[in-house]
Amino acid sequence: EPESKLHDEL
Amino acid sequence: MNIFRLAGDMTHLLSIVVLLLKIRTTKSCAGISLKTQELYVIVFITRYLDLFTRYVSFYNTAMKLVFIGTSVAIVWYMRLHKVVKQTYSRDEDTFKHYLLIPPCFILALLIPLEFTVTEILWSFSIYLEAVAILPQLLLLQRSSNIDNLTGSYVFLLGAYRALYIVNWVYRFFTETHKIRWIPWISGLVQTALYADFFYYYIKSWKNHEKLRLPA
Repeated sequence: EPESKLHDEL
Repeated sequence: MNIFRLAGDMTHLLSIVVLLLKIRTTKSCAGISLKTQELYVIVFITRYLDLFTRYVSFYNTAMKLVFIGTSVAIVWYMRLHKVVKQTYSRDEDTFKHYLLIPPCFILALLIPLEFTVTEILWSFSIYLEAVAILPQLLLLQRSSNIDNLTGSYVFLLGAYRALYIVNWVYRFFTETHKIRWIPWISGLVQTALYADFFYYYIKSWKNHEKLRLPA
């Protein structure tokens, strides 16, 4: 899962 | 979602509620920097471009809408509301905030998370948020007396990113084990900019005296 998909934060 | 991130988001939301409360109840935005508020509108819009393309959770979508909506509402109040706009400290809010945008954009082009438009804008938003408070801190230094709601607003705003840093440490050790340079370094810079404000705010709170920042 590339880092950018980690945008689960606000 | 961990408790630190939830606390961070709630603190951020509370800071916006306090600011809206101040503007609506006192019908005044004295001591509030319009330039910082305008930068926040840019920060939220460039960060939440995936609002309609990627669904993370109801909470995530709802909070993004609240942050965009309230930040636009605050700029509307300060620019257009017939009573509130008269109370804007135009002469003291002189930080040239537009000068912050090119360096953040160039940095986002040099060090983006990924070379895609959305990720470059996301990185831009992270860098811009780190410095967006500067006009507000300058205005506080020029304000002779800082009212409690304004002081609380800035304190909560600084505290939210400090809680996010704790959240990042927690997630590093429990979840991702990955270093996220862009948000971490920007978040540290952002929180560090509040350092002297935190010092004077806590001192004034302990000594029960009016908050004053040295010029």
